[in-house]
Parts: sequence; structure tokens; C-alpha cells
Amino acid sequence: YTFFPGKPRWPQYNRDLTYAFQPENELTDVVKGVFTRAFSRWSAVTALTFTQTDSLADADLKIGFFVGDHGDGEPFDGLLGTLAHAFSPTSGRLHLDGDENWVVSSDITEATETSAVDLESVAVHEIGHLLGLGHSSVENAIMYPTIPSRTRKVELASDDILGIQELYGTNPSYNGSTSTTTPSSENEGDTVYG
Amino acid sequence: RFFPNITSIPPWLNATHGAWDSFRNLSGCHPGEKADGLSKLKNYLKHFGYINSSSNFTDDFDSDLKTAIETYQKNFNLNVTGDLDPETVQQIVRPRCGVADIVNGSTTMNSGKTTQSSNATHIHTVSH
Repeated sequence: YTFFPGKPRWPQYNRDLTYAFQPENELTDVVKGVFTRAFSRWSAVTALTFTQTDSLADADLKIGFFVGDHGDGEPFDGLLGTLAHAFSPTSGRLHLDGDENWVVSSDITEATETSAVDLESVAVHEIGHLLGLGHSSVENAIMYPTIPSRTRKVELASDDILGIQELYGTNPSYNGSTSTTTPSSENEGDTVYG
Repeated sequence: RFFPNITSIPPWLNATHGAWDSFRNLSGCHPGEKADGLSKLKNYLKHFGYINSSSNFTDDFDSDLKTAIETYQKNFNLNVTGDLDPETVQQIVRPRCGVADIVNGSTTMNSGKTTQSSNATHIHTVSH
């Protein structure tokens, strides 16, 4: 695991974080639920908590889908290429490329569609950046920058857990078990995202 | 574009190529060569932190590009050849997170870790 330079993290007095979605995206509850599950994977292993709020202005973490140049100096590039990006603490911005074909459910391993991207897999990865983790060279880690196509990769690996717990400590309810599962995939030879 | 499952994606969307597919044409390039598209690849590597230079990039496979590719290969557990071999190109074209691997020249991914060099295996001693 790695950290951003200077090891930025959310301060001790603000470990109960709120998140909100860009209102213009008009996301359905199903899509919002994907992010709720993604956040819960990180809160399960640390003392951090995440609560959804309707107020984007007041939220610590701001999630939105954008197309092309969206004003942060990091324009999206259309289908595939860059899928999403997020900023280090305490910026709180998580942006996803609205041009991708985001699959919301969990059956992406059945895909023949090479441009299909599993939303939860990318959400879990980007939340890691929001919390202060950089990219990892460990291939089964969530924080590895890419994953093969038709793959759902949402379980934190031990590398991810050790990294986030170095920043925020351990959730008292965490039983210490770490995932050693590999990404579920029907074809690991092809492309995709991270 | 949200799809509840994979079968709901219309077939015509499958025909579109990814943003970095043109890099596949660079497979097999070696240092010293010149090839259309290498300047675009240099911009890619700059974006993800592998090249610091901000000058206008040429299509020459120069030493800076070789060094950048070697660093990239270390970070992604590839054979460190400095060439654009097929395995490296295959990794480069994969869609990915837009956050740089190397931020402000610093990383603790593989390339930033201290490795034991061959020299380190020699223990210098003085006998008495």
C-alpha cells in the first residue's frame, strides 16, 4: 500500500464522514446503494463511519458523474481510458466518467461487452483515495490501478486493510480476518479498469 | 450511462474503441526508434507521474521514455526491459483510475522501494 505525499488523512475530530451526490446527476436509489455498500467495506475495518446526506455543500465527500472537461483540470476522455479519479484528504471530491457503461448489478462476470465497467469495484477503489491511500503494486489489492475486464473486485485485500488501518486504526468490531480472494472473472486476459 | 445488468447494454455500444487503443500500434518499439504516437504515449506517462519533463514531446524513443517505461514495468510487476513489449502495451491500454501512480516524483509502489542490489550482497570486512 502507499499514501499520498505527506500522508494526508481525515483529522481525528472528523472521523464520522458524510457523503452526498451531485444533484444534477439525479441518481437512483439503486445507484446510490452501490456507493453505500462501497463505503461499508472501508468502515468495516476502520473506526470511520459514513453517512449519506442530501446537502452537497455540507458533505465531507462529494460524488458526481461528469463528462469531458469538468473544471478540475483533469478532464475525462470518453469511453474507457480514465474511468474515475478522486482527491486526497481532505478534498473529498470523487468524480466518475459519465461516458462509461456503468453496470450496477453484480453479474458482470457474464459480460461479453468489453466496455462494461462494474460501478462498485471502481467506487471502492476511489473511496480508498478519498481516505488517503495511493496506488498499490499488489495485484489483488483494491488500490491496484487496473483490473481485468468482466471482473468484479470489491473485497478489500490484506494490503488495503493494513494501509487504511495505519491511517485510522482498527474498527473494534473487526475480527481481523482478511480477504485473500482473487477477483471474480471469466476472462482474465482482457482489459479493464481500476 | 447506467445499466442494471450486462444484458441491458445495447449492442451498438460495443463497437466503440477505448481511449488508448492507438497505443497498441506501438508494440515492439525499442529505444532509438521513432514512431508516430510516441509523443502521445509520453503525455500518458507524464499524466501518471512517470515523466517529469513539461517540454513538447517528440515521437523519438529517447532515454527519458526508456526510464519511464522501466519504472512503469516495476510498478506493474512486469519484466523490466525498457521496451514497449506486448505485455507492457497490454497493461498500458487498460482503462484505469486517473490518479497518478507517482505524485510529485514520489511513490512507494514497487519502483519507490529500496531493493537489494547485487553490490549489497558483498559484506566488506577487515580481519584482525
